[in-house]
Amino acid sequence: DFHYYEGNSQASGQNPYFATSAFGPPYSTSGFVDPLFKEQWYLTGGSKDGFDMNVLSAWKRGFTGKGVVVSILDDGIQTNHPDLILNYDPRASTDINDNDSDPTPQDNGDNKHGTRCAGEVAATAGNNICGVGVAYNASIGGVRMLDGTVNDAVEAKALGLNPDHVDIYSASWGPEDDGKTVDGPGPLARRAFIYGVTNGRRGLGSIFIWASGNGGRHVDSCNCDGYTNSIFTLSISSATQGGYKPWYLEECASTLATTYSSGTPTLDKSVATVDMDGRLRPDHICTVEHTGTSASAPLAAGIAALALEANPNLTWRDLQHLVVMTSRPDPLVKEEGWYVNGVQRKFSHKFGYGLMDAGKMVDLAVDWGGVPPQHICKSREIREDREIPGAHLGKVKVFMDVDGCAGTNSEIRYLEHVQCKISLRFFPRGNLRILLTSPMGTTSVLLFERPRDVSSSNFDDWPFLSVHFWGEQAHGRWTLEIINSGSRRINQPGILKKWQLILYGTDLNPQRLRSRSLSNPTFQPSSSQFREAQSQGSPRFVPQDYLYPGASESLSQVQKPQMVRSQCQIEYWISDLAICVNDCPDGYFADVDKKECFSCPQRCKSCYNSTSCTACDHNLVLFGTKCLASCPAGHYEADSSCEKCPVKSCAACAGPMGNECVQCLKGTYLENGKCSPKCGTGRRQSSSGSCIACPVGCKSCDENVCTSCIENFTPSSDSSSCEQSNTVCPLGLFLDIETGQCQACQAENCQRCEGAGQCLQCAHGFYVYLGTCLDQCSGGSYLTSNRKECLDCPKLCTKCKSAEICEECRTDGMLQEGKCLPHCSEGYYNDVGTCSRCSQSCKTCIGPG
Amino acid sequence: SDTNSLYSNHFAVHVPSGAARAADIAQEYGFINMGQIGSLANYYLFEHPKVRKRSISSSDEHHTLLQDEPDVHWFEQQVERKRTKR
Repeated sequence: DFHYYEGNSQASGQNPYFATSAFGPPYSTSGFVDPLFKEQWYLTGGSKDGFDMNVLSAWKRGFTGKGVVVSILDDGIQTNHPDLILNYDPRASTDINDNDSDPTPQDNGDNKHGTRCAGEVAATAGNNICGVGVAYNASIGGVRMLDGTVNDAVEAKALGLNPDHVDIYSASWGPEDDGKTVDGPGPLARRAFIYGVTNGRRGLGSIFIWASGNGGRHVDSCNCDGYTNSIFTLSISSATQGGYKPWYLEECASTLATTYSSGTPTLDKSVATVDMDGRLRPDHICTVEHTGTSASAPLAAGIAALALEANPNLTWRDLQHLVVMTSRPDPLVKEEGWYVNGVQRKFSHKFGYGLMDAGKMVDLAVDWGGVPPQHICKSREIREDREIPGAHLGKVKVFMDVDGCAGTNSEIRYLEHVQCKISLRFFPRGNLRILLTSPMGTTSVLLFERPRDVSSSNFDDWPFLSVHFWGEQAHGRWTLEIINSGSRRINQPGILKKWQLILYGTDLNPQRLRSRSLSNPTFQPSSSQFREAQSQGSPRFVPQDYLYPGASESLSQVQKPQMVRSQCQIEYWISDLAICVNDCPDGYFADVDKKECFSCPQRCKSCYNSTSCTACDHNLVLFGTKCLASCPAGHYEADSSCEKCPVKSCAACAGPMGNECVQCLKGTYLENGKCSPKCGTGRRQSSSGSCIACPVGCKSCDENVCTSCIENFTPSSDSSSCEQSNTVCPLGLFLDIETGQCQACQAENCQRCEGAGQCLQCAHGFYVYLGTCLDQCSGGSYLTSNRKECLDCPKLCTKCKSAEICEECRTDGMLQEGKCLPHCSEGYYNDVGTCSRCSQSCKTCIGPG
Repeated sequence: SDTNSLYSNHFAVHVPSGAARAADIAQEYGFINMGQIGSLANYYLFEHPKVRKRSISSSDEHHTLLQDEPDVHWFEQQVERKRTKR
């Protein structure tokens, strides 16, 4: 814990930094202004890999949370904390425990939670106290509700506090995370959620941000917490400074995204924020040790506040879409468990769609046109007792064909949340793993095993929520699998009693920008909300046609000079921010003679001068002195810079070695990572510019028709393939030349082989793969068109239909038009692991439009 | 009644006919009307001074009273919920 604040004199305004605190960004790391800012590694590129949540980018665009109201639902808030007092909002505060309006925590040494969370959101910037809130100009309040008996009415009161005034509610609590509880909001709290999203924020919907869980040591699943498992909450998980899963993380299918938090006490830093200066430690008003999943939700609330300032017309559902679209898996891909859904978005049961990115959130928010109305499509309820086997790894698999309510007013073509409401009996309940697979083939784990859940045997209409199908189609076959995969012995089988799908989504494409659609350039939104927005003034940083109310006012306040240059003594002056700093921050370069920091070119993180970048913003790469969305042809990406491929004939390569080509220039063909004008024996040139294997036994081929055969093979009767020459050995045996005797092929289900373990032809229903016979091609391989063998997918590809059509790429590959490339080609941009086309005639872009 | 539950002397009550009728009902049956529950219109919190603040049994007597009152469309005796900080 830290004590930087020297007494009341600063609070009375004598400290010049305090006087400018409402506006001045906290860029100085001198220790004099916002002394804990330098400890806020999650804001300043201080993760172990240099990532952060890109908050500075949002601040630089002028968004600091001004005009947005956040309330922390917890054990209260210290209303007179010097780093909160300027932003404290009594209308976003109340004391439910004592039934009065003062949310000051009871000072027993334990009630500092809410105050700490509040500091993460809105600690004031530019003073000499603690660190800086993510939304340091937002209004902040707190509800005292956890310091007493909690019941349904208490929760409903908290969730429904002043909903036309409070924009965002942040909660870092929930049912016990003991690995055996299944509990959620009661009828009143649920009604409060519904009231909030339908009526709060004058009809735009309250934003409920929830810490996704804290049951790591108890192997809990946040799908069993009805608050994070709710469609009304944005469920937020945590990542360590190293980009890994912290010990307290609970995995589940309802987690939407992640913010940095803390890791092991000694190896990873925690979160720096304000602290409650209780009577036991009156001088300790700051801390660098805020930890746990509770540190994550307020950071997410702060980022949401920046997005709401950028576009005050966002609805509660818009915000969820923005989080899905802008969260980044790449800082967290070192941790295993990432999958790609049917619309090519990476998701994880640990981190949802990835680390929240404030810069991208506000960028997209200003352009966001608003999602179409929510449709809810309920499937029929299947009431048919099905046995859940008691044997270890026994499972029941059931299907449901749904049409997404096609042809009705509830039609869903683009999914958002999916709930699978299940009633079953199985003892112990914690043995179960439940999987739901969508028509597009995405499998989401609705429930992981909970070894401590041995006290109950039922799920009664529990609506397991998954956000992993976001953007996918609804119609088709859904598959539910319930597996007895726990380690405890079972005495008798269980019963799946009934299940039902409740699908949420839209009939129209939800990705709409103001004045255009991401995917349909002819789309014109026509809501009254949008028309109203267009009639307002023009803010900076935002193109003329993306107008919205309020932004011009808030930006003009941010830009209003708070200091004059003559006040700047030994430091550098930043004229566009009107502040003094010791060192030029990211995005600026120093002119030593003029003692001034000047802006780098757009998208530069650092630069030599106004034209030459030395490092780029996240997701961009440095090519020479320019920042591009991807490396140009003939280059590969290394440490966010572009390097030349070592071989001239490479159009794209994965690295500096001569055999790391992944795409060749025209006239050459890719074989084993190299480009050559002709393919080797047994391989043919494909239209995609690579060499692929001929069918088994072929020496050469034209498409899949053999044109010559290898030794011991002869052309078939129709001359289209090569068959093993007749030998004296029957099926399943081969002639051992040394002994002259027939020996077993050894590979199971093998009919013909050229040696032990070298199968060439398998029995019907089996396919040759690396000399063995498989009943199906495993991930990373595909079935050839003659349906006889499995071949490996191309390099960087983990799932493919053929050598030419890749469906999923490795984490270091980007899917572009059915190929996996190390980076997107010219004319494409990185759309979360997938390369999407830039707008027509655009050569390089970083996003649609 | 759930043996693991701890019941309080608070009752959430839905009275669609409004605040005046809710006040009458509270007075008629000896409750103290604590007011509307948050932003939920026509949902009120009643407290009964003669019901134990914490009990492992629900109060059947007051359940019957509220159940028989035609202007009460729904009610719920409040049960303690274990909620932990994360």
